[in-house]
Amino acid sequence: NRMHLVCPMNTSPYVDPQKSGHSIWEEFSMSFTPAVREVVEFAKRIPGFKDLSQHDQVSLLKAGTFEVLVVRFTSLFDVKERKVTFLSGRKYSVDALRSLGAGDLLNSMFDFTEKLQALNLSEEEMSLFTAVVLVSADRSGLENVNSVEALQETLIRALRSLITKNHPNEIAIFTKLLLKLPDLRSLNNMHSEQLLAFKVHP
Amino acid sequence: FSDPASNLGLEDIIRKALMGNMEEKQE
Repeated sequence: NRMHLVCPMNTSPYVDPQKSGHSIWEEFSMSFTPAVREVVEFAKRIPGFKDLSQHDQVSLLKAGTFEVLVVRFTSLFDVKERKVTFLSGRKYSVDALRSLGAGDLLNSMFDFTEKLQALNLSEEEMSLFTAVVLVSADRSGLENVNSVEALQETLIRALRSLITKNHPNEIAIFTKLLLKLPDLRSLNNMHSEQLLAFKVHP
Repeated sequence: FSDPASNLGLEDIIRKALMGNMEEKQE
């Protein structure tokens, strides 16, 4: 019976109390489905991803979609103004969202966004980093860990090479990026806890 | 234990998108 949806993958955090749980869920699902499809399309364009077994493709996407979305949608978090843009384009302040029930996850999202934006990555670097986020051999349920690991290593090498080429005097950027991976895991875990608390099925 | 990704229906969306929406085409 949650009354507010503080995830920016909604058009608004406010829920019409007249609506049934089912229709609220349907609307939420329709809101985030295009973003998930975009993540799948992105994954399909990663060289080597389609060569993995379908089971492992699904497992990686199930486990990593949230983390990919966090990286892709850092622009929704205005660090300076401390505001979050929802799908409708309307911005809500952190204070407003806190009063609606947003917890530590929101602050952690801002911290992550601030640190990632500070690295000033190009679109190509961001894209390759996102591929590294998705192709992680330590996700649960993988049937062919070696294949995923081999692809992961290829992608990490490519990212390192790109960062070295673009920032010859700032190789620390590569290390900082790799250190973002556990941060994303932590955000993913916090998000999962929120989802478990949120009974999505009416 | 409840799987958040399954709760969201993520797996279904992912499978359909991976298959190139074959199910939708058949419909």
